[in-house]
Amino acid sequence: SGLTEEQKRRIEENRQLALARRAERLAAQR
Amino acid sequence: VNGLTMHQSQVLNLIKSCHSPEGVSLQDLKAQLHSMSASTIKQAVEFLSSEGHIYSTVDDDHYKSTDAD
Repeated sequence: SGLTEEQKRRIEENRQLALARRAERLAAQR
Repeated sequence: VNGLTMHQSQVLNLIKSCHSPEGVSLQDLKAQLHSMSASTIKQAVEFLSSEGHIYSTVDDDHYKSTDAD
């Protein structure tokens, strides 16, 4: 993919943080 | 649509449609969303990010959707 391992790690970290934000929003809406 | 404005929905759909590892750049969004101003695109990206719909990848100009993976 042309990405370094560090870039992949940081992208996955950002994805997990976004998923957590999404889960918080959905929980708040219920 | 689903609690999103039309602009936010358009931006999110474009980001969702991209499956490259680094995602869509703000430049790509501006190039494809002719009728939308750069500031409107930026505001939509900031809102979608705060809501957890998207996340930044290699820098603050590239985004992927949490749904696309």
